[in-house]
Amino acid sequence: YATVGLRWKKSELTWSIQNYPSLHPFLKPDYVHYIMTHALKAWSDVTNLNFQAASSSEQNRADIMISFARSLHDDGYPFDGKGGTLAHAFFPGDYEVAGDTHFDDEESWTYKDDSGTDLFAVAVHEFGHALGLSHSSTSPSIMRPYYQGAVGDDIEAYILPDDDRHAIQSLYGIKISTPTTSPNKPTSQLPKPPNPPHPKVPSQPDPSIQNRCEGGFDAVANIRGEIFFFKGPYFWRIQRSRSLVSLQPALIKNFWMGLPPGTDKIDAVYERKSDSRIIFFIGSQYWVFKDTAAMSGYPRPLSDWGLISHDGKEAKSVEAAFVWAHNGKTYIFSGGEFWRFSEAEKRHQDAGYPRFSSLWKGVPSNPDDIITGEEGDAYFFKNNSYWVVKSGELDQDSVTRKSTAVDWMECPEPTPTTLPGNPRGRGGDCNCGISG
Amino acid sequence: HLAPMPDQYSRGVDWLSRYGYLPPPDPRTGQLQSKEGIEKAIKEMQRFAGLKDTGKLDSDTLKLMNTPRCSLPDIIGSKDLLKKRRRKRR
Repeated sequence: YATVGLRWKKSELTWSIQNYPSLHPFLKPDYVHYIMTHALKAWSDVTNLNFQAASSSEQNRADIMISFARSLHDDGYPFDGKGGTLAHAFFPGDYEVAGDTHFDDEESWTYKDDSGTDLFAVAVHEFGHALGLSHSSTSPSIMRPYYQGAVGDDIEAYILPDDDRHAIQSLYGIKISTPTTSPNKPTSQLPKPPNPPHPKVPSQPDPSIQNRCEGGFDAVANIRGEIFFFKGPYFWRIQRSRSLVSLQPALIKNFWMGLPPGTDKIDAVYERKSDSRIIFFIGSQYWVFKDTAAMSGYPRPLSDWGLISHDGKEAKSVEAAFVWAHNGKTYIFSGGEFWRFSEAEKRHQDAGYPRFSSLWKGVPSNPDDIITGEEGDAYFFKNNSYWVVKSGELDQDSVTRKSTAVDWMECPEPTPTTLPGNPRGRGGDCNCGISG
Repeated sequence: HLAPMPDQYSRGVDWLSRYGYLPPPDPRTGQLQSKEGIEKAIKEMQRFAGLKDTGKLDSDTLKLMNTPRCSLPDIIGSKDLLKKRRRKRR
């Protein structure tokens, strides 16, 4: 652990909440008060510190003033929107902002809900700073600088890791008295979680509820080395480093300008190599984008592409589209068939197409979408899985199915569930995973 | 517009400065960070985070740099503490 050499010279500290999170609809003031009370209690449980909620007349004179702020908020530590920096607190001292603790109001603060950032875990960390602790490199420690997720469902039973207990006791000593461990005296006044404990409003889904770990992406595209996963009206963006720009999806309409209002499903997307234009297929139409704006003259009908199937019918929509880096050709998949195009100068369909998608051995014949990397491998996506076809090989001996959620979406490895013996007496165990 | 891929190296240097692993750039001298200094800072960051200290912006390091975190630096110098006091008083 590390301390900064500053500590409060008193053991009775007051705290107040200046305002409440405005973004998340479920964290009501009662909840925030409950969370902060118990986050402070984690520190007073092991020291002789006592935390007292400031009276209404002393709200603006409390030692630890808690607030939710956005962007620049006049303390030299601007926030940066969702993700990135989450919160900060000022070390103890006799200066005006000492002890003050600020949370980024643009985070999706949550409690007992994995869809956002756990306010309790971050509050315990920040109060550590407000009491004089610096960041720790030890694991486990609540003072590690990186967000580590929620610390458990029962915040009333939360106990600091040993590293943090030693740290705070090096500043304020070991707790001597036994009975009172409360930030609000007496103990019986400790707030209980407001009821209902975790209200949800299904009719107004929060964007963060779009679960990237469930898979089922409508379209996937490699655009200038970054991978875009489209699902419903949202998309996720993965940088070249393979890191998600954010765990939370962004609204397609806020980034890709020019698609019709109400667009809630993209069929396929690819980047045209000849001029870096980006092609969106939606139903029986397609759009060509220059950067993030649709070009004039679009949408155009899908019939421009001449996607006539073996039985003479015209494709009504596109399932997958990609440029195979292996040969630079553009491939369009629809209805179990695929067409190949040359787009080096003007687009023209190669002779001998369509062909049946089943020519691509070991991969789904109706993929959600396909991309290629610079090395020429083709990645077929379907539901929550993907398959890699090595460059130039249509009929590999075996193509391994992999998890999109784990490998692309930074989701945890599903825990295999071992079931009891086969009821029909064959004696084997089954292993089931969410991706399998 | 769809920005080109951000310069991960310069973003990494910015990140290292922000969280105390590199001294902040000095506007008076315009002195650039040395390659050795940056590599040393990356190693320090990696050791602090429990990563293998390669001194390079490898994928694990970049991933951690993109992880949500506290705004305060990991390495706090006396200047940081003084800066905070002065800022609010002014």
